[in-house]
Amino acid sequence: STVVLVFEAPQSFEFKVTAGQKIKMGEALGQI
Amino acid sequence: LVDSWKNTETKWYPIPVALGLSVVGFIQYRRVIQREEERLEHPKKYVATGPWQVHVAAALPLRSLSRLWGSFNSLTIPEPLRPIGYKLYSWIFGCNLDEMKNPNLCDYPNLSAFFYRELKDGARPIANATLVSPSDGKVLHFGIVQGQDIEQIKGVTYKLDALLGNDDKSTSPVENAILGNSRQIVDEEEFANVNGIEYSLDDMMNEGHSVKTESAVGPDGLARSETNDPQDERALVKLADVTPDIANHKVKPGQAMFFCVVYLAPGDYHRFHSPTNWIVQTRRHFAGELFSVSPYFVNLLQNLFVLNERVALLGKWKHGFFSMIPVGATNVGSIKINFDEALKTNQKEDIPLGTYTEVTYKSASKILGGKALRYGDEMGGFYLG
Repeated sequence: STVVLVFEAPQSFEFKVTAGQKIKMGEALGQI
Repeated sequence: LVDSWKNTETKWYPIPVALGLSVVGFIQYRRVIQREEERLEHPKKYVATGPWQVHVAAALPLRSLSRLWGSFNSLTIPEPLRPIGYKLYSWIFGCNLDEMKNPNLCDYPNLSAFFYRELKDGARPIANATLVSPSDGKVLHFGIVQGQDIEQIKGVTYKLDALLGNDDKSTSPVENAILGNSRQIVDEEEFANVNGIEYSLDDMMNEGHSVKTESAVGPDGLARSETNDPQDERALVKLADVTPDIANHKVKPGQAMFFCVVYLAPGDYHRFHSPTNWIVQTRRHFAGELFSVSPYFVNLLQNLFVLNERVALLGKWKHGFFSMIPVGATNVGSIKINFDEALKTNQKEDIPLGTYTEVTYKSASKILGGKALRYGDEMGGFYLG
């Protein structure tokens, strides 16, 4: 199963993850 | 009886009988024609293109297998066998049993219950970030949506409208089916599921299904941000005033549309939570296949995320449009949304591929125009089969 997020954000939004990285619920995905 | 049988005169009326047969024949003929037309408009099965693995997967009755898998895993396991069985499963798939809310393995009657286990309070602290992960898993891919294209893997894209659906009524039924846009609009106050059973959304929301909503929304009808806005802690976020173009997914100047895909492996905690403060306004349940969504298949099968059955939750956050789309897979074909009891996924009905049923949550809060969710609120999860 997967969860896909699609969202509008300011262009300054930055993902704080890398592809293939393991992540836990509640950990930072991105920041403005 | 014998006398009646032998001596009763039989009167035949050729013209009415012929007329009746003609009518029955005509009705049957019309029904067959309609059925064939519908089949052409909405393909019920994915036509496989790609390497042999894709053809094999497409030939399998994945939805039936998924339901069988779910039924099998719902069988009660004898109590003495539970600890050893779940420990073996945990060892194979890397589950961390220390963070389970109920650590007594004997209390889980079957693998489905163990799979949908809860975590201890505080096991997943919510980070101080604009956006947090909705679930445990692996980040498969992320980036910016270029025009309408979302990158699945390098060089392979799928369409945003195909993933989320759109309100464009100008496309033909066949195009719509391919794009995943053939829809059954459901009324805001009363809506029907695919079986035609009607539910009252107000009834659902007012009878204990929206307890968490109330805690997320203040008496003034505004969502509260408690922990994730360091500059403005406990400030009220005026989500009611945000008016994104949800229907067409258009962004405002200076903004961009981003995407992120998180894959949940079999051993992962399989509930998903709200990744930010936002309001869900619409739910679109797309019928589809149940291919595996493992990284291996993501690399192999083009358009995987728009072929599989999924639930697109559309709404808004303080920066505009926001959506979250749980996508089903063969082993976890059922998607549950806690605040939407009418939603039934992975059903036996043969619904045409790419069509969807739309429901709005506007009556959950008249002011906010939908169901309000805070950072970390549990939204639902994936069930085995």
